Amino acid sequence: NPLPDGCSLLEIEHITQSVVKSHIETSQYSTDELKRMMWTLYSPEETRSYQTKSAEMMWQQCAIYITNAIQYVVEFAKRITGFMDLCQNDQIILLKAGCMDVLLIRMCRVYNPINNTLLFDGKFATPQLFKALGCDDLVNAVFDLAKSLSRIQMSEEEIALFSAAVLLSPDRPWLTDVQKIHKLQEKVYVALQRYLQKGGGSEEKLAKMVSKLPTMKSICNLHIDKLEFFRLVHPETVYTFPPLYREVFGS
Amino acid sequence: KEKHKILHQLLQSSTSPVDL
Repeated sequence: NPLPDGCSLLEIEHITQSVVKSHIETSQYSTDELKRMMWTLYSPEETRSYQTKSAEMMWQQCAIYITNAIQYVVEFAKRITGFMDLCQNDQIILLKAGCMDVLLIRMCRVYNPINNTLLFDGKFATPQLFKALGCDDLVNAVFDLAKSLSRIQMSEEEIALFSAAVLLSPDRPWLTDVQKIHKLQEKVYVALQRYLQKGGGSEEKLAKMVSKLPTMKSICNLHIDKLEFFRLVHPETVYTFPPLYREVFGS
Repeated sequence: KEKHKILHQLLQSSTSPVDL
């Protein structure tokens, strides 16, 4: 792959190391911890106790859980070479628009394809556990995406570079310095391509990763739609959600 | 700034991996 104008191999290597190091430092669970947790499942009784929660309670618990994860995404972004050189307006916009994308990509680390479970609040849960949310379509779409992302079998390095490239999307609305972000994304994308090539991964693997972007976008939109509907029905509950959640996913 | 107070704070804070 040709290098972007004015970019050296050394710089691509530096970006690769910076993104991978940031990913490892800002992943909530290490791969060893996840291996140990992978078979810690919710019992049928525990699943039923989640299913019998009120929608308000379940929404609030999920909002708290996602908010905790968002903080790790902010720290991931801050450690990516060049991100903190962007103006604050663009840093905020990229995080608001892209943090759910990063969480969806990272989700394949905490998904067990053998029993279709996802790590939630310390144990691995089936889609049925989230019934009380009243968003079965959103939950099923998330689990289906986790399944298809896990089939690609991305390494930690590939997850790191792919999520950084998605976060640095220059096509987000209201960005100030689109050109600067485009250059940054291009370097991270070339770093991902070169990493895949070095590992013998084909262009096909990259194409599979990129093919998930439309699904990720529709899940992000569905999440906002569900949140807006929930806010209409339970405005007082949304007001108790963590302020960071409301800041990121608010208007 | 007011609208994204927490994001601004998080972006300014120097959090070490240990803090995370």
